[in-house]
Amino acid sequence: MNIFRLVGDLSHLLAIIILLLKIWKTRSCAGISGKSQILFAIVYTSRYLDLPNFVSMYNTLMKIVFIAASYATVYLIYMKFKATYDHNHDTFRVEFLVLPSFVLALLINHDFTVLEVLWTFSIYMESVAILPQLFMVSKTGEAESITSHYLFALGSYRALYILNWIYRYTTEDHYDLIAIVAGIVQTVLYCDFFYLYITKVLKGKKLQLPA
Amino acid sequence: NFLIDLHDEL
Repeated sequence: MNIFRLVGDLSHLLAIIILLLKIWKTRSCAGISGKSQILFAIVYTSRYLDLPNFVSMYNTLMKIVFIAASYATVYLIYMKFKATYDHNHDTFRVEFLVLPSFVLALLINHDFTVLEVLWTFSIYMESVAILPQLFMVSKTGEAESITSHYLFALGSYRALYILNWIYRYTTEDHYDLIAIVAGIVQTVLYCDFFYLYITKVLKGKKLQLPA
Repeated sequence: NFLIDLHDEL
C-alpha cells in the first residue's frame, strides 16, 4: 500500500458516498445515469468474485462496501426514486460497451479461466462504464455541482492509481499491463470533464457546456 | 499463485 493507492481508494469511496448521499438527501436521482450505475454494479460483481482469495482485511472490507453501495445506488435509481429518474436523457446503448469489453476479455487476459476472464472483463468494463453518464451530461448540457464533485472524485481515483502503478513498478517491479492500459483509457475519458471542473466548478460556476 | 498476487488491488 502506498499513498497514491490509499488516496485513490479513498477518492473512489468518497465518490460512491457523494452519489448515495446526493440521491438520498434530495430524494432524487435527476441527472444521474442509471445505466452507468448498472455497469458499475456489474464491474464490482465480476471483479470481486475473488472475494474468497483473502488479501487483507482492508481489501475485503472495501470490496464488500463497493459491491453493496453499487447495488444500493441501482436500487435507489430504479426502485425507490424511480419517478425522478431521467430516462429520456439516459439513452446510451450499453451493449456497445458490454459486448466489446467481454469479447476483449476473452481475447486478451492473463489466464483463460472463468474467474480471470471475469476479472479482466471488469477492468475493461470499468474503463468505459462512465460513458453513459458523460453522454447524459453532454446531452443535457449541464450537471449539478454535486454530480460534478462525484465525477471528479471518481475520475481522480483511477488517475491516482496510475501514479500508484508507476510507484509500484519502480519500487516492487510489479506491474499489470491490462490494468495499466485500461486505467489510462479510463482516465483519458475524464480529461475533458476535468478541464471543465477546474475551470468552472471550482470557481463557483455551474458545469454548463457551451450551447 | 501469481494471479492472486496480481490482483491485490481494488
